[in-house]
Amino acid sequence: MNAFRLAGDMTHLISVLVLLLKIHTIKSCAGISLKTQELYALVFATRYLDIFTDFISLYNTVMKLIFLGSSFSIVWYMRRHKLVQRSYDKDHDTFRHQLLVLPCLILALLIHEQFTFKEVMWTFSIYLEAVAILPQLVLLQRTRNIDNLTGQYVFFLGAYRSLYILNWIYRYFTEPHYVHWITWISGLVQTLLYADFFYYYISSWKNNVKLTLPA
Amino acid sequence: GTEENEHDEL
Repeated sequence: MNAFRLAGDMTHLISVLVLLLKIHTIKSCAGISLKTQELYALVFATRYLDIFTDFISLYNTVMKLIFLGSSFSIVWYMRRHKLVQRSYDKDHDTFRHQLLVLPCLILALLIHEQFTFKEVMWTFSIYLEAVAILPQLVLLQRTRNIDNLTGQYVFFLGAYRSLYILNWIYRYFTEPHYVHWITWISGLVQTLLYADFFYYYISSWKNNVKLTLPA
Repeated sequence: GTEENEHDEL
């Protein structure tokens, strides 16, 4: 495993920990989109169908369990935990996330590497992950005050995506036959969605002012 | 035979 991949996984892990810290410790999910969190739970549930059948490494299995467990517990917290539930910004989190699921499923049925149930589900999860951040970005734009933890959560998620691109470039040049168009194009689309956020995040950090996104 | 597609990334 190269350094970009490891750094990508670690920033992904940090983003989840930042979010769990906010939810579990501060008992607040203000500014967090439940729609995005539900999409991520669906992404991991459909991507890691191979968790008990294909063993790659202990690292992979443990990370998969962490991402599955954390995504479902975040959804549980936001839906069921009394205090956390109360801080949920339901009125602004109105993105119709179901509308993303069907096109991704159709696309996965049309464009995939192998037509097997597991592989189509895996491809679906790749397409869905690419757009799953959209409800969260829309919610951020509607939120007047973006708190630090929410900003950091999205920043680390974006960092994870950017590092994965570097990982693919590295692997392309160092491993024979390493060509994965579906993953690359989806990953590129996903990373581009963060570009606007990154711009405002970095400039607020540079100018030492509170993060706000233009309407 | 058909080769299983191995996904080693998360």
